[in-house]
This record gives sequence, C-alpha cells and structure tokens, in this order.
Amino acid sequence: NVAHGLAWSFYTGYLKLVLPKLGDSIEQYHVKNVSILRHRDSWRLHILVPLSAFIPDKLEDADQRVQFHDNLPEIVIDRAGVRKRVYKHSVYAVLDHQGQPQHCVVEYATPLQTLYQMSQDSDAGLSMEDRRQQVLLFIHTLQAILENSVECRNRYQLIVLDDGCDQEAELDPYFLSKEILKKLQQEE
Amino acid sequence: NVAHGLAWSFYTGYLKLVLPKLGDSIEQYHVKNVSILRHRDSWRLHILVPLSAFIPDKLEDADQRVQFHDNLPEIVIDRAGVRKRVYKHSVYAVLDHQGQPQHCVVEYATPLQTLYQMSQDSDAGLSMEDRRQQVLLFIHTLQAILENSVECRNRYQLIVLDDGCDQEAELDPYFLSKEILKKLQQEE
Ligand SMILES: Nc1nc(=O)c2ncn([C@@H]3O[C@@H]4COP(=O)(O)O[C@H]5[C@@H](O)[C@H](n6cnc7c(N)ncnc76)O[C@@H]5COP(=O)(O)O[C@@H]3[C@@H]4O)c2[nH]1
Repeated sequence: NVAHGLAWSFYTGYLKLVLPKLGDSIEQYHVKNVSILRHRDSWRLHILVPLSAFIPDKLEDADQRVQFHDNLPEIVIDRAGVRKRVYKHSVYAVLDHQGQPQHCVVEYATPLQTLYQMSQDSDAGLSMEDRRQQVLLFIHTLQAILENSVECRNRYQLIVLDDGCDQEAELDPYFLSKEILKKLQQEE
Repeated sequence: NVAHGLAWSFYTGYLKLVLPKLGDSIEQYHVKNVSILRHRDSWRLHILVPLSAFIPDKLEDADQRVQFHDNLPEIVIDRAGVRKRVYKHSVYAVLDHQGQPQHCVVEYATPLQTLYQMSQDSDAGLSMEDRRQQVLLFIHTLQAILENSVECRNRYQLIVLDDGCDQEAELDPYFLSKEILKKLQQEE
C-alpha cells in the first residue's frame, strides 16, 4: 500500500526530525523580526492535504490571498551521507476578505505529489480511483502516527482540503485562504 | 507495497529533479576547486543501497576510509509551498589500502531509512523478514524506473551492498570503501 509507506516516510524522514525544533526556530525568527506569529497556539506546521493530491509548488498559484512572507531559520542535519542537509519552513501572510493578514507556517504534504505523479505515469500502475483511495489512506495513517508521537504533539495541524476530484476549476479562487483562516481561528 | 511507493517517491520527488542538474553542479564546483572528479564517467550520483536497510548518517561511521571532502553547490527549488527548498550532494574521498584517494559524489538511498525505522516501530506493521523483501522490491522497482528515465540516464550508479542480515558487525571494516572503489573502477 503506497500511501502507508509515504505516510511513514513523511513522519520518520521529516516531521519527527523538524517539528521538535519548530518552536525554537520561530523564537529565533522573532528575535530579528516583529513577532509576526502572535498566537502561540498557532506555532504549528500547518500541513495542507488536498484530496485531489494536486499540489502547486507556489501557494500563490492556488490562491492569491496566500502570500509568501519569509523563510524561518534553516534546520541543518547530517542525513544518510548528505552533510548538512537543509530543512526549512516558509511563513505566509493569509489575507481575509478585508485584506487583513494573519501569518502562519504552512506547506503542502509533499508526499501527495508522488501519488499525483504516479497516477500520471502509466508505468506506476496507479489509477485515478486508486489515487483517491491512497490519499484517504495517507491521511488516516498519518493522523494515527502523529497522535501517538511525543515528538510531534501540538506542533502540527493537518488541513484536509476537499477540493473536488481533480481540477480545481470549479472552486472558489479564495478556497485555500478561507480554509487556512478557519483553522487558525479554531486554534485561537 | 511500501517499497513500490518509496521507489517512485525517490524518483519523482528527488532523482528526477536533481540528476539533470548534477553535471552543471560539478562543473560549477570545478571552477573554484581543483577538478577533483577527474573522470567524466564518474560524474554520477553513487547511490548506496544496503540490503540490511541499515543506514548511518555519516559515511565515516560505516568505514573510516570514506571521508567527507566538500558539498557541491546547492540546488534550490520551490516545492509544495516551501520556498527555495535546498538539495545538495556531498563529495567524498574514498581511500584504497595504500591510502590513495578517489573522489566521488555518494550518499545512501534515504528511503531505506524509512523501511528500517518502520521495522523498529511496532505500529508500522513491518517485520524484519518483510523489510528484506521490501528492500529487494525497492531495488527492482527503482532500477526499472531509472532505466526508462530520460532525465536520469547516465547520471546515477546504484551500489547494492550485500551487508548481511542485520548488524554489520561481521563485516570487513573497509567493506564500504572497497565496494565503492570497485564500482568506480568499472566506470573508468
Ligand atoms: N538524500 C536526499 N536529499 C534530499 O534533499 C531529499 N529530498 C527528498 N529526498 C527523498 O526523496 C523522496 C521524495 O521526497 P519528498 O520530498 O517527496 O518526500 C519527503 C518530504 O515529504 C519530506 N521532506 C524531507 N525533507 C524535506 C524538506 N527539506 N522540506 C520539506 N519536506 C521534506 O519527507 C519526505 C521523506 O523524505 P526523505 O526520507 O528524506 O526521502 C525523500 C523521499 O524518499 C531526499 N533525499
């Protein structure tokens, strides 16, 4: 089951390593920058999980009300022979309908890009229907792992995006910003 | 099948992106540094694939004749909302029994660390026997993908390490350097 492995890979190869350091990274960022992430309950990595598995590389391409602000200080770790491998997270300003920004640390769940690309490559043997199932399995598996993880407790927020089966053409152009703002409000 | 997804993820999320840029990265490195990677046939990413899936984070811990030399210039790509995500490869000096160094770009296949960690975590449902099967499936799947990949042609070299079932305690302390040197000789 492809998604089972991708969820474990996302946890052991990334979230388990970086989430414990996220608080320090934000505090370090606030030393030289205005305390832009004001609510400590929002000092989490917001992980976007689109059911379509369709993931743009720039959040602005999904919704122009989500605007890159800055990167947090890098986390550097020796990994599997790569010396000083770099891990970083991006801070975004998310605007409401009045143009008021709220800032947060957010990114897409990168492993879903693998599912999307596999469904496009006939050699991979993953149909569109399979892909949908695998996204649900990914979410299910990841939630179970994270709930049992001491390292990750309170440091993440999964934002599942019900963005239709495939193309986002039918969606509200401000769907992403509204979904993120909803979640930020719940945190405060 | 966990390994099937990990192989596709390693390809679509890493090798397909970085291997096309490897030649330029090495040329750029040679501008300011002695042309340390002299044989163009060795301008490949040497990917270490241990059958045990046991992967140290520093190659020196596996074999003191494999010594970090320098990192190649970074490759920077916007990925899934992370602005300027950094990818890099490390150059190592690999010594023979006379202490003569040959340099190459080498690292372990990171997804195998996920398999190893899954086999250690009872929640993941992967036994030691399963793990062995999954490593073989990973190699098989990855080889098939890479052979059909235009982007990766001639830019990689898989080095399968038959390092026993689990602990490397029984091995020659210079097993890794010898295996890498054998492969480098074949390339020249
Ligand atoms: N050697 C090496 N150097 C790299 O820079 C690198 N980047 C990815 N990979 C491996 O390629 C495959 C695809 O990567 P993807 O980004 O889709 O998933 C990644 C991604 O979702 C997340 N992740 C890892 N590193 C980062 C990072 N720096 N920023 C954001 N997410 C990351 O966690 C997953 C597992 O990572 P790894 O377990 O390190 O192995 C990956 C994976 O097997 C790398 N391998």
